[in-house]
Amino acid sequence: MNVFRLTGDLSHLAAIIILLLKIWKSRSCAGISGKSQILFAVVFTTRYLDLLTSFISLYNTSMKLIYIGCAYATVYLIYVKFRATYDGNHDSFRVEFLVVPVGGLAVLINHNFSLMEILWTFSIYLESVAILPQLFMISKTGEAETITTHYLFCLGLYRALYLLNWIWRYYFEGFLDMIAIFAGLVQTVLYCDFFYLYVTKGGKDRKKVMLP
Amino acid sequence: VFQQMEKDEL
Repeated sequence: MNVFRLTGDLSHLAAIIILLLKIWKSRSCAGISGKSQILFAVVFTTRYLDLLTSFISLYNTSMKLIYIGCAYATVYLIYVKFRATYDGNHDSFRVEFLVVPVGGLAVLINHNFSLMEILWTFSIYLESVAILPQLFMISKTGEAETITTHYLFCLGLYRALYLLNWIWRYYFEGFLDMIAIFAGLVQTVLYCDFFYLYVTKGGKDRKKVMLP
Repeated sequence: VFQQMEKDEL
């Protein structure tokens, strides 16, 4: 464990909590892409199956359970409890265009051809593009609530910090996972446009305007 | 350089 990975995990946890609280407190999921949240739930489910097979640490296990629990709770709030506020018309990204290529890539490029490893690889590739429906939805509506931009900032920051963690681990531990690094780079690059807007427009107006 | 077999990252 190093400072980049710890702050990365905390940033990820913050994002998940921010979103869950926003929906719960405002009793509305307006402006939130349910499809992205379903993809995140799938990412955590396929990645954390090792909860059933191996124990690494209390931190590792508890964080995984929190991530999975919050992901499914968020999906539940969007599609069941506050489904009347779900903006299905703007959440129109065709996720099959993500899941199918990612699934194919996971079968073709992985570290070893075992079910657990392919599912883990699938979750790594899927996570790198899971935010696209959300970014697409914001570009369609042309705006996002301030709290949603904070959610996206923390979510984007987490993987950027993980990139620094991988540099650290390569230098100090000789650890190198090209699949995670490649997907992490793609994931972080997807947020660059948003990061720029978040920093330049930060705090100016209540509704953040996102250029399409 | 090796890819650590046990996945210890979230």
